Amino acid sequence: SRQRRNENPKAAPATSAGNLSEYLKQFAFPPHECELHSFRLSFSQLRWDRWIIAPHRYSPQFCRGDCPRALGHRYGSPVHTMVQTLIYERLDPSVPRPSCVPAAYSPLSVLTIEPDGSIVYKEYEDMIATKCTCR
Amino acid sequence: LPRSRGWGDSAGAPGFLAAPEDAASQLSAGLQLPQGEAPVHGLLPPLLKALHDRGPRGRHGEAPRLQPDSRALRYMKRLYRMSATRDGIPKAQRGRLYNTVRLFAPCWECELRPAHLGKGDVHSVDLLFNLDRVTTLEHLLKSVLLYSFDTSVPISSSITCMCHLSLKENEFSSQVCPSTSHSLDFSLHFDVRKRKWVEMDVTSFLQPLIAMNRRNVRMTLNFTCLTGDPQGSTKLGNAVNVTLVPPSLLLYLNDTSEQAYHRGSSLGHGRKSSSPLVDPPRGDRGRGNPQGKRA
Repeated sequence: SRQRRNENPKAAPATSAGNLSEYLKQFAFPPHECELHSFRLSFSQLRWDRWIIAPHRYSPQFCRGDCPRALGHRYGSPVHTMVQTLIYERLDPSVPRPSCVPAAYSPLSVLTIEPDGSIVYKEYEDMIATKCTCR
Repeated sequence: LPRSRGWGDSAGAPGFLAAPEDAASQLSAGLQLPQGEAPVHGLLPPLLKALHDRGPRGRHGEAPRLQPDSRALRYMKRLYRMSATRDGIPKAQRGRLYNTVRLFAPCWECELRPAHLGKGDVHSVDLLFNLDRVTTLEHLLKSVLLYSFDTSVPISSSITCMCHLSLKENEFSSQVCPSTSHSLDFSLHFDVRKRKWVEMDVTSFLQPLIAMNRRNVRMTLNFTCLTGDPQGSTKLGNAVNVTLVPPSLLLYLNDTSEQAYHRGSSLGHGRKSSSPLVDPPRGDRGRGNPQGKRA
């Protein structure tokens, strides 16, 4: 756009970067985009609070939403995901479209009473979803 | 995971997150593999396996469950608050390698009381700890005997107990009277006002047993308590008849299973940490730590 302005100073100013991304959004990203949603679980709901002393509540979170056709870096999706989209669209619709799934987790510390009455504190991996991706 | 009915089955909502009225039985039902396949136990992470067994109508029904001692529960809740954030996320503490801490109360103890116990006489307690719950993938980093005392008995502000701890072992199964494999002398100082717990590091004492996957640890504790603090301002005074609550055994472990959270650094990485552990929640160290310095 700088080149155009040099050649023709009176031309309409180019669309600024901000507007451009908004402009492009309407084509690339679905309204219900794949993203992380909150879900607060209380162990008493499952009646596990008799064995789980702490924490009382826990937010595992979950991923939900549509995976757009043009994925790119926005979802941290591997190339395979785009290939799968192409297969679904052009070769074999029985091959599923990529799904919106967790991509990263954080651990959770849990304090429980064992059947023999002993008490255990343990840190479990992958208990809380923190990021979503399309795969 | 092999396809099993209800677990991630696209038709039904994922059993884990949904919360029907009777979620536990839904979980139990949801986790059954079709007939003829090995029970699902091996696939479940320990947390779910433990809960899956104990559902109201768990596979084995309501297993009788012993309730832990309230003091032990208070101690572990404090350890939890110091180790995890309010949301339950493990705190990042440099040099801390344990991801599991187990507290065992003695499964029986008999106080070997002579007929008439005068002040200053030696109290003797025989303790048995059953460590069945420790899994093979949980490796011992540190073991601590956790002492507290019966505050219902009026005690002067500070007392010192001289203790002799001996480990009992049956070299061969037919042996009737266990022999003492090794023993440990130490003193414990209680300052009643300031704290409720005293931790006695017995890692080197128990390490050989736990390394050999010994599941029953039997020890005898002989102790005599006097008022005062030999290293503090008050001299040792007369004997006091104190009820030393039988200690709990605390094991700091590194669980190397897949489900457990593993911190980034290992022992050999980067700065050589002097101790594989960050100090556990403070009670006070038993002054008489036999090694003289931290294990």
